[in-house]
Amino acid sequence: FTGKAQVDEDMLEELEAVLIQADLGIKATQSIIATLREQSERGKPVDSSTAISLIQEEIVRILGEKPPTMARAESGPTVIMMVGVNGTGKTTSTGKIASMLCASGKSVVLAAADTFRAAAIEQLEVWGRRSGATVIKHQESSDPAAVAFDAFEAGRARGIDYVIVDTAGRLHTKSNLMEELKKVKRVLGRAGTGAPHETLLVVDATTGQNAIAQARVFNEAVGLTGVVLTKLDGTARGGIVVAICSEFGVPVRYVGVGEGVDDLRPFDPREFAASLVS
Amino acid sequence: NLSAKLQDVFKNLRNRGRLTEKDVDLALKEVRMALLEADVNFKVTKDFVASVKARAIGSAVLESLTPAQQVIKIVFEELTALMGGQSAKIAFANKPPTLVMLVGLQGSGKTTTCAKLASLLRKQGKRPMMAAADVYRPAAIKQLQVLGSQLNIEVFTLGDKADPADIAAGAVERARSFGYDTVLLDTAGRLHIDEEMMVELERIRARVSPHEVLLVVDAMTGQDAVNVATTFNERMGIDGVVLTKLDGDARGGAALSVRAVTGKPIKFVATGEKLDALEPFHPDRMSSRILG
Ligand SMILES: Nc1nc2c(ncn2[C@@H]2O[C@H](COP(=O)(O)OP(=O)(O)OP(=O)(O)O)[C@@H](O)[C@H]2O)c(=O)[nH]1
Ligand SMILES: Nc1nc2c(ncn2[C@@H]2O[C@H](COP(=O)(O)OP(=O)(O)OP(=O)(O)O)[C@@H](O)[C@H]2O)c(=O)[nH]1
Ligand SMILES: [Mg+2]
Ligand SMILES: [Mg+2]
Repeated sequence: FTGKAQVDEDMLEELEAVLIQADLGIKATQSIIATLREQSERGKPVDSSTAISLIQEEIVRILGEKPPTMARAESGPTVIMMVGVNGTGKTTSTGKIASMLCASGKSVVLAAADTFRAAAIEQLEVWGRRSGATVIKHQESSDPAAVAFDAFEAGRARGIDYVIVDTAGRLHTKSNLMEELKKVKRVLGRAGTGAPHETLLVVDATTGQNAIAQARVFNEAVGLTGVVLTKLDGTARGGIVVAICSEFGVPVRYVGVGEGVDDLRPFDPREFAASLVS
Repeated sequence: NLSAKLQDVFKNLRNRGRLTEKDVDLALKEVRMALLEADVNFKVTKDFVASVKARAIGSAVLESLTPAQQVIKIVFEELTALMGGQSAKIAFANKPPTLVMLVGLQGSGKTTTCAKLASLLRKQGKRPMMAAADVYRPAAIKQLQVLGSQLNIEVFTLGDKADPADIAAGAVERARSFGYDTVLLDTAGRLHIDEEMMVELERIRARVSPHEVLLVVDAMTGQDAVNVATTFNERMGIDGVVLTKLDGDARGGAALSVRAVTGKPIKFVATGEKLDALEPFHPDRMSSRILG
């Protein structure tokens, strides 16, 4: 008797299927299964409920036990910049975050820095009304950096607590659009020390492995401080954030669970890990 | 990439002389990895690899001097055959107007695709109009109206307090009286598990009997693509798929997943934010993209 525990290969295969179907991706999945196999080879036999809690522990470890609190400016408005590819929920999430902040007694200005897409400004204005935030906008096709700058200046002048900059959706493969985003960030940095204090990548939970490329390019371009994972009210599990956290160390801040103004929750790593594999 | 990985697999096995089934299994492991990395659904991948194996074992792979190339060739051919083969055109009604309805998850690109399709059909000699049936999303109607005015294509609306089925019916009526031969109906994004919203789609369909229902799917969709496609197909009966945002670098495995579970063809691909960025689907190009 070697003392080596039986590794139930069928069970491991089943767990691998669960993780892959949750969009963890083959790389993150294989590393988690390897950790599991290692643990079970150290002698303790691993049944499926033990395996599941070991996997959840590992996922929580990768995601970070407790996401750090949002950064705050030392003086002047705290600036949050929302970025991401097209259609992920940036504008909606901007409205939800604004509403949450206004409800807690903070004052909020929204910068309508998507000056390109049809009715983008009108869409944000509706969210301004719903949340109680003021919307700063320019003409369509104007310079997004100029809108961001104006919004910051208006915020600073009026003693506003938060300025949230909603940017246009852009594919990370479009270098001219990524340059435009870098300019928005530079201009904010010149307007206010440390701005933007938070840069949140908005990721659609239905996204597959491409989310990793999105995170990599946006992180290299403007530096990410967090992720907002949207549309978790669907059937997609959003497992790609595990790979994002593991590779870039960017924590998930909030999850979007619907289209209404209150459909935003702070991220709970344990609850999320349990939803991926249970 | 897959070709290089397969070369490696077979290089190491080469010295043992003739290849065995076990050697092919090693190669298929790489194929499976490549498909999963490309976001092809887990179960669809399993079935696909099994069909590739059946062909690989039965074919010249075991005898071949270039087994890696043989495997790639089989995979590429199987993928292309699976995704192609069906008519990828819109089926126009014998008696106009033809009603084309766009459905899908939130943010997949329906509104933009609606305008692009209207523009494309006009270039093909049709007289299209659009109908704004998304009464939920802030400024959704405005969004379609702005696109309509950019194209100089009429957008029918009853405002955001109206019932989407009434909007659809009103649009068809408008088309009949003004001689439009195609109506492109833009609907609100919705979850396939939102019962109320799926019932709304069924009510619209019952009311106006669309000739063509197109499911709009984001090319970066992961494993969830099969759940979405299956449900929309079961509830609505889709006639085809539009795959959007192919101007990015998503491998687009969702294309294979959706085709495999619904049997419906991908009719168009959207390749940008501009209104001329809509092309017919090419299964061979999609296959090489998926294989990376
Ligand atoms: N079900 C669900 N839908 C959401 C969620 N967040 C956003 N949406 C929907 O997703 C769609 C796109 O949202 P937007 O806020 O316009 O996305 P965006 O990233 O600003 O889009 P672009 O600016 O065009 O890149 C809308 O229909 C939203 O209502 C969510 O958490 N759950
Ligand atoms: N790069 C790129 N962006 C696209 C493409 N198709 C649509 N978009 C963008 O994706 C975002 C969402 O497009 P919409 O047309 O609003 O999507 P939708 O499905 O109507 O969204 P909802 O009505 O909220 O469900 C917008 O920013 C579009 O410009 C495409 O093929 N390529
Ligand atoms: Mg937006
Ligand atoms: Mg729309």
